[in-house]
Amino acid sequence: PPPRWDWRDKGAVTDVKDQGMCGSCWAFSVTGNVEGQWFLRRGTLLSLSEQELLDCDKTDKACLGGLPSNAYSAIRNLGGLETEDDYSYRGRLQTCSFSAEKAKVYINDSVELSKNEQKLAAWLAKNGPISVAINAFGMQFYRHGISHPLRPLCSPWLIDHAVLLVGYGNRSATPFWAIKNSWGTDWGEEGYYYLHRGSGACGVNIMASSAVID
Amino acid sequence: APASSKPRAAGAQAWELASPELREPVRFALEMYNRGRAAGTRAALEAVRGRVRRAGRGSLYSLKATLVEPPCNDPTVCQLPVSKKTLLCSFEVLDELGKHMLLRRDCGPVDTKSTDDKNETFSSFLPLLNKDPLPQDFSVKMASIFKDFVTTYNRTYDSKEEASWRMSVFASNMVRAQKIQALDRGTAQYGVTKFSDLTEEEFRTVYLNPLLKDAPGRSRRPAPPVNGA
Repeated sequence: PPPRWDWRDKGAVTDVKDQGMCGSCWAFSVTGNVEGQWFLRRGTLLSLSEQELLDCDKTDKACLGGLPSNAYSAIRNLGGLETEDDYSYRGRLQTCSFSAEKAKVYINDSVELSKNEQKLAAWLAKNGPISVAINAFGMQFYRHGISHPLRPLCSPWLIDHAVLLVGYGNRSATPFWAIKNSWGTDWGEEGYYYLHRGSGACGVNIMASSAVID
Repeated sequence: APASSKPRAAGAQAWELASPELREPVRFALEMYNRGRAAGTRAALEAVRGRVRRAGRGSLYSLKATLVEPPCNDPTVCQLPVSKKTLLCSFEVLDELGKHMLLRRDCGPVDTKSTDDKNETFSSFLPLLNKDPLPQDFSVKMASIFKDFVTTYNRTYDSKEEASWRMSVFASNMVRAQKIQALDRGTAQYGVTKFSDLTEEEFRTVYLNPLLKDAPGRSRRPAPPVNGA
């Protein structure tokens, strides 16, 4: 893969969003991935609706949590995603009011990505931002810089937060992943979290996935 | 203060038997532990031992308390009937001119005592709590930082008690952030964020996603390998 990559520089990433007091990180991780995929396939960056997933993805649990893999299937079964403006975020479960006519994007499939971070970087540079899930150890108090907790403290088996890989690179020889979070811009580095790359830190390589748009 | 002999009965009698110097910090720690609980659901003190260290203008109490959680058979309160449970808790209470602040609260079933000792190890090299003297007016400083936090993130609390509780949580979180900072091998900085007045439990319950850990979700086909430049 190239030494560094950042899809924010290429217009494939929407502004940082805020999930509010709701465990809906899974929805933001997936819409972020689909936004990137749609941009790369169709050249248009649309901000897509998480609320539609909260309300209409009956497999997942809205603010009580969900899985990206289920969300991709829900998007396919529903027939697509509406935009944020058409189906705006409320931060709590509501009655599903999805309208297929209003869907602006669709996906055909979803894929599981490699657990090898080199390959992940190569895939990201070629195909777009990646939905991942990590152990959120320390993120409650994260302010800035590249996080690299001790492995026992940030076990890859206690994954509890879904986010979006939007780029990677090095800061003074420390390799990092640039991660778009969904806790607003007043958290972390303007809403972004930087995590050590290449060591499987906090399980960043365990649940990498993407939608596929033909 | 040296450990007192086990009190003959739990609850109010435990006060008499504890060393007088421990009474106030233990009362405060128990009050914080039972915060928000209805009468009849509060944990009771069974035994306590502790030591006190003079720090600046105040005293830092390190307490080891055995608490007894009451049985719970009310399905509206607990999903499963819970029999009486004994917990071993470590509290650190700073008392500065009569103003108490809970700096640490670690509780677990009695048999996790060894972990607790490990936690002791954690804090053993943090200057804030152990060997180095506490900075002068620690609680005054902490109050000032908390005030900045409230202003920065536009926090409002329903009552003075709530604000006091949140400040204790904030102080405890500052210590936690310091531990995380000390153990991070990267360049990350940890400290005050908009989540600094939430307990770990609250943060985990509201903002994180327990489903990710448990179910693998739908199986998907692996992506084709990336080839070419």
